Amino acid sequence: LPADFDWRDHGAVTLVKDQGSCGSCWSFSTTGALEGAHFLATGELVSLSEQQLVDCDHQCDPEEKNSCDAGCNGGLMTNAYEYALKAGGLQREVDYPYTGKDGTCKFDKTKVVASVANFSVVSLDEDQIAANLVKNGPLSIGINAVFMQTYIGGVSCPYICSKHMLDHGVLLVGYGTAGYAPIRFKDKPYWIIKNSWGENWGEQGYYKICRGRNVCGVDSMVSTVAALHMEDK
Amino acid sequence: STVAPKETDDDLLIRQVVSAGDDQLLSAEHHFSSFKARFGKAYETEEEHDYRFEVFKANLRRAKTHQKLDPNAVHGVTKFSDLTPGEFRKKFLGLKRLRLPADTQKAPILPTND
Repeated sequence: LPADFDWRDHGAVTLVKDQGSCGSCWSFSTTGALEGAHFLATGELVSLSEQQLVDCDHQCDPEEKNSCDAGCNGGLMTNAYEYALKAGGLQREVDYPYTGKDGTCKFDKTKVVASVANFSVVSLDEDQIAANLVKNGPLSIGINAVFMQTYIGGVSCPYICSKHMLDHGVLLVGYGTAGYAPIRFKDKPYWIIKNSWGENWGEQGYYKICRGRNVCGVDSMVSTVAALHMEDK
Repeated sequence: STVAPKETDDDLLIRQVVSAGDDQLLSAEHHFSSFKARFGKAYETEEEHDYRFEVFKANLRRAKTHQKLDPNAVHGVTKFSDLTPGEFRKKFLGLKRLRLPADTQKAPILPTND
């Protein structure tokens, strides 16, 4: 594995988006992963529609039938992959733009641009997470966002942050090693996370969190998706 | 509350020394005015304004606590500083609990050497 890796340097990440006052983080995490997978499969970076997921995806957890994707009221990335698999794929952002509100489904199957081939969950092991990131593209992850409300920059590495209270869906796009931590007089390896709160939050919309001990549950809910190649379609 | 050994870090005992004069120098009112101007915040009534100011002050204290707990990052005023933690959760978070079914496909183990 390379010591540092960032999918932004390889053209697999779209610009930072803004979910507005809507609990649709899960849809942004889903589209981010599929955008990366579609880029790897086709060489084309396309911004995909979160609103399609907000409006049309009501997929339920197979183990908990009353836990379903519910637009601004929350959802789950693995459910959304399942929806995309069944629906045939996602439209472009420009064809089905984001409104930040729950609406009626206006999905047009003829305008699908990216399709899911398969998806899977990644083990808790940090080397496996890094390997899947490098091999398969950006990964959907869940995180405990308690420190994110006040985050401005730097490598976040709280002494205490529950790994069991995952409440925010984000996108893992890379990792680095040179996050110098002055207090510890050593370099601190970190994950690079794309958020969906606009560019005026964090480090131009990104969050850095330290690696090594599943801080804030960052390693607990990781999933990867593969996109269909053009010839498969 | 207690801290489980796994949650701690070897460096836990080293704490950043924060300038004690910061609070006196920068008042909450000044911070709130800057916050409103920077993020284009406006409140419909005086009551709402006063309430948001109280929330803002609580968040300043919270940011200071976060800074102590998370000294490698920078914590402070963000566009969410006029929201209570509950409002923040309701409006900007939305991840449901994952319950993996037994037949969930697990990613194959990849080689990580070389």
